[in-house]
Amino acid sequence: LINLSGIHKSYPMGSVTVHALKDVNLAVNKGDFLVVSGPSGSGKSTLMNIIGLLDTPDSGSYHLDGRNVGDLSDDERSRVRNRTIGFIFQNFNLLPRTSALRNVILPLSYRSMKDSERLERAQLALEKVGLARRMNHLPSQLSGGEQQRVAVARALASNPSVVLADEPTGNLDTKTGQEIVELLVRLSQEGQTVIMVTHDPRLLGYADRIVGMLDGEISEEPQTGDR
Amino acid sequence: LINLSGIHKSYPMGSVTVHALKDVNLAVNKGDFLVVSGPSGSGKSTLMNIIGLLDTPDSGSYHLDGRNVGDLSDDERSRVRNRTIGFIFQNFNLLPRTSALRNVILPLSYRSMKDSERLERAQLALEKVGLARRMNHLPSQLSGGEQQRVAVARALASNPSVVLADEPTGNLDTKTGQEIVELLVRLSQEGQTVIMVTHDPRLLGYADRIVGMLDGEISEEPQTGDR
Ligand SMILES: Nc1ncnc2c1ncn2[C@@H]1O[C@H](COP(=O)(O)OP(=O)(O)OP(=O)(O)O)[C@@H](O)[C@H]1O
Ligand SMILES: Nc1ncnc2c1ncn2[C@@H]1O[C@H](COP(=O)(O)OP(=O)(O)OP(=O)(O)O)[C@@H](O)[C@H]1O
Ligand SMILES: [Mg+2]
Ligand SMILES: [Mg+2]
Repeated sequence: LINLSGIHKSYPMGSVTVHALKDVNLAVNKGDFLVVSGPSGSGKSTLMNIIGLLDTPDSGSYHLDGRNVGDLSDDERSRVRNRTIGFIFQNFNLLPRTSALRNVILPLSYRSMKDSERLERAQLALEKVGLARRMNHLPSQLSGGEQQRVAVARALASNPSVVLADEPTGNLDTKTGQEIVELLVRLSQEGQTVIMVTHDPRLLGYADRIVGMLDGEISEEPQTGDR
Repeated sequence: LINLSGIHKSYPMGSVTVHALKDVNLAVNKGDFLVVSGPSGSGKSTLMNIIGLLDTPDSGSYHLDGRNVGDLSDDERSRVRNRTIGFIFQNFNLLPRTSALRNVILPLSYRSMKDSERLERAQLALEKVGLARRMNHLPSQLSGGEQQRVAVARALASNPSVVLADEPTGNLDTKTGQEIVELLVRLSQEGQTVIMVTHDPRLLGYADRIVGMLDGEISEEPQTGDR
């Protein structure tokens, strides 16, 4: 489903260049639950942004469902992204002046469905992450972990075929974090493809596969065996 | 050093009121390393904001170094805060249009010292958190964990007598996170008072004392014994 080949990404900073991704190759099958792990600054979010069609590599190719993403126009990329991908951002990226509920409804506005269905789906998604009683709060009226859960709900409400979760539990206590990851596991069991970046070693056990990153390179691809 | 008594904090939200803190009592001695733990939404950041003089309780009293903080004017509170407290925010709160280095220098501008000394302290603080090669990056040019570490460096550069760390390792891998917490432990060994909110059970062992929060209340105060 996802095929990255020879991916490079650099940021020239005056006299120094930061090589965020160096010759990255990665193949992900439909329904996989892949965990990406690695030190701070090793390139995980950069990788996720490329997979999520939010950023383009300097070189190399990215095939999504057989199509070479590099061939798409900006409009086509946006459309594929909105239809296919649900992104849980490391820094949440919530709209500050609108409620949790409206933040979750927003990506659904790209899909054709009744307003009442959008509302219902958004409410259900927020209930699933334990925020039934926080729907009308603005992000500034939510705790850090509640904001993170709004970001999770927003990514899941559109039922995307690919879920990209960048550190989805960094601000959550153990129990709440586990509930979120178990949500993601269920999605992959139902056929959605999930890629989760995490620093929490306790979450590695949920993965079908674990990929390590170090200094911009994929450093290992051990199998975790059956779940 | 820090004495909270009968602290209440609520947020009226139309027909519903969120009771974020209910009758909180807490005494912290100089040089303590206190860890505050608890589920998402239990009131930890609200508590930290009150201790950090960023917010005021609805009722109850807060004595800091013997002075009743409620008696201070806004200007006096700001001055006490800038002189005494270093705050590591859960959401970092970095200035987006200025470099990591300038973000760390900023709180030092409240202290009287030469510009060259401010620069030197800021550089040292950034080196201590492993960001020597990221000093000129803007926050948007940093990874999540790097932004978190700039927030840590900024709080520590002014050598404050009270360090309030709200989830300082949520975006860090195990090794980098441990380095940050060991930094905080050293500060407390040198006489600074440290209060750290964390969801990571592996960090509880660093504490002199652990306080649990649940639904706005302090729910336990077990001693962890000697370090
Ligand atoms: N726009 C940019 N300009 C310059 N350097 C950048 C930019 N974005 C990222 N970087 C650098 O690229 C490296 C990889 O960043 P990335 O965000 O992918 O790391 P990460 O693995 O997600 O880290 P973390 O675990 O801390 O979130 C970092 O060292 C960062 O400083
Ligand atoms: N300005 C506000 N208006 C309304 N409710 C608020 C406001 N700020 C916080 N709350 C609510 O108060 C409760 C406590 O918030 P707080 O940020 O202290 O939690 P926390 O323990 O730090 O959680 P986390 O671990 O998720 O960061 C949360 O349920 C939150 O929704
Ligand atoms: Mg990242
Ligand atoms: Mg908090």
